[in-house]
Amino acid sequence: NAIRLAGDMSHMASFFVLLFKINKSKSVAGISLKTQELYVLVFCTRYVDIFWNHLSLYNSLMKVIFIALSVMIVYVMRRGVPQRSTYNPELDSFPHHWLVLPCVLLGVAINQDPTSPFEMAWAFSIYLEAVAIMPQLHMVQKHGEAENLTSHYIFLLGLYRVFYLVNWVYRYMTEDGYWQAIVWVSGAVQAVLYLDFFYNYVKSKQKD
Amino acid sequence: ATPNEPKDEL
Repeated sequence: NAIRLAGDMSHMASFFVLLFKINKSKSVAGISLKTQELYVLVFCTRYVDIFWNHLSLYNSLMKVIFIALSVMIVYVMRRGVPQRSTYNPELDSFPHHWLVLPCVLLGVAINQDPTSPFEMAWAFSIYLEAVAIMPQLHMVQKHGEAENLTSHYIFLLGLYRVFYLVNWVYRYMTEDGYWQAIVWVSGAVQAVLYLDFFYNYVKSKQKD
Repeated sequence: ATPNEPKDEL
C-alpha cells in the first residue's frame, strides 16, 4: 500500500541524506557510529531470509539496498579519509551493549516460532531497531544541537516509523487476520523515542 | 502473520 511505500521511501531517503552529508561536508561529527553499526546488525539479522523468501523483486531489492547503504555509511565513518578523523568517540558514549544484550534475550524468549533460529534473529532485529537510534539521540543531546542535515536524517527515520504505524492500522482494518504483535509494540516504542526530537525539530524549523 | 509466514514488510 501507498502508506508503507511512503515509509520505505523516507527510510531510504534517510540513508541518502546521511551519505550526502558525510560526503559533502567530509565530516561525520555529530553522527553516532554506534547507531549506524546497530543498523547494520539490524538489517543483517532481519534479512537473512533474502536467500529463500522471494516475495517480490521490490522486497528483495530493498533488502539489498538497505544492507548495502548501511554498510557503506559505517565504512565511510570508519575508513573514509578525512571522515574518520572527524568522528567524536567521546560524544558517542551511549552504553550500546545495554541495548544489544536485552534485545538478544528478548529475541530468544519472545518470537513467532521458538524452534526457529531465523525467527529468533528476526525478532531480535525488530527489538534492536526500536532502540538503535538511542546512541544518536544521546549524541544530539550532548552536542546541544544537531547540524541541519543530521536533524533531517533523524527526522526522516522518525517519519518512516510514523508511516509504518499508520500502515499497520490500515492493514489491520483491511486485511483479514492481519496480526503482528511483536512488530506493533516495538514500532510504537520506536516512535515514542522520536517524540522529543520531533518536538524540537518542528520548533526550530518554526524559528527559522 | 502466522509463524513462519514470509515477512512482507521491511
